Amino acid sequence: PRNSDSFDFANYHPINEIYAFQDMLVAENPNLVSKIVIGQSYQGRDLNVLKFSTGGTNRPAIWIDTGIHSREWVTQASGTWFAKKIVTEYGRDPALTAILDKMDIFLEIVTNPDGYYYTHNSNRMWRKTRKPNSGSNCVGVDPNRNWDAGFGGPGASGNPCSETYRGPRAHSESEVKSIVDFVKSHRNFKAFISIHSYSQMLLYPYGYTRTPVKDQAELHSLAKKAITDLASLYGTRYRYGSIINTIYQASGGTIDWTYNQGIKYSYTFELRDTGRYGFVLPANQIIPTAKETWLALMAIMDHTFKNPY
Amino acid sequence: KETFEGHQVLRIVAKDEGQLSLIKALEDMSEFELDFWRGVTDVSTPVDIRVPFHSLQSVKIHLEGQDIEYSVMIEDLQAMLDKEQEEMVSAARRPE
Repeated sequence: PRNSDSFDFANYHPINEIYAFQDMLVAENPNLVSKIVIGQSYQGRDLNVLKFSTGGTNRPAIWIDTGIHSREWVTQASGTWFAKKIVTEYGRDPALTAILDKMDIFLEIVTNPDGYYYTHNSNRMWRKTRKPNSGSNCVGVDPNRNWDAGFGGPGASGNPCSETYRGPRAHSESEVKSIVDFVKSHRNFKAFISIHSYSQMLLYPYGYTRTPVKDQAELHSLAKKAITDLASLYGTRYRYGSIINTIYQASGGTIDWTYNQGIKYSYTFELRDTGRYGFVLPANQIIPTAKETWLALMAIMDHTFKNPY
Repeated sequence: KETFEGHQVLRIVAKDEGQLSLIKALEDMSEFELDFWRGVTDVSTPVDIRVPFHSLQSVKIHLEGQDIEYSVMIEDLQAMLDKEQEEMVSAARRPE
């Protein structure tokens, strides 16, 4: 594609094409979008974050990431669509415009680039990072069990061959540590949304403990609003609740850490499940998935904007 | 490149908590080399498991022996991945 308008959002793309798209978006919108490299993956790929900002210094911010589990291709594809949506709707959609006039949005589309590359070239079903584990032939860590929130507790595996291997220590994966360092140094994130697929859920902390978060009532009611907005487009039904009550106990998870860092509006999505394809969601489902998810994202971002803390 | 010829994805539905525990126990049966696409949650939520071809018969016999209901969500995973790849290639050629 010559420009981001002609990028084919209705198909899956290898990492080089997504990275080229990001650069195009930055070049086309220099006053709104910039690219920050927050670190390198184990294999040396840049960890790119798109920053959408209309100015100001260290404004309150919203984080969105997609693709931390590499085989969940609809998430990276949706993230690409979100990026374009933000630039096209700024100045048109009053709610998004109001948000961006006061806050920044950070979007990491390919959160696990080594894994994503591997899904395109070696193993379509790869989920973890690609760092070797000493003393084991099995490669990789589940980056959604690697965070310092109940790390090592139930709901994660100590076996390097498991799909939910937590890693040798919290933040052992550069893909995780880079976000940790960035969030800590920024110190002004107000919402953090981590996007997975598939099973149609919108979840809030905690996953590692049954103790409810102190903001449970507000997070629950906002989740309900978000999934109601999502369903208004195609009728897609989501479940919602805390991770431990809605799925199962999972320790070392992303949003448990972000919530414990003081980011109240911490959510994780599980995108579409048609009941037929699992991780191999057909490409014609990308745009409908992204469109309906955008409505839920807007609900969370708008609430964050209107309820400063 | 790893292929998934003959791998199936089974959608399993537990009737009760007892069956749920039996499905959960499959996670520890490393000899089957199962890949849980959707893990065990509650009775009302299906569990999806990718089963390699070499384990299909054993896993199905195991489930049927426990009277656990399942259906085949994906008949041949590799066929689906081949289709996905074809679509990507043809989409990439389209602008030319």
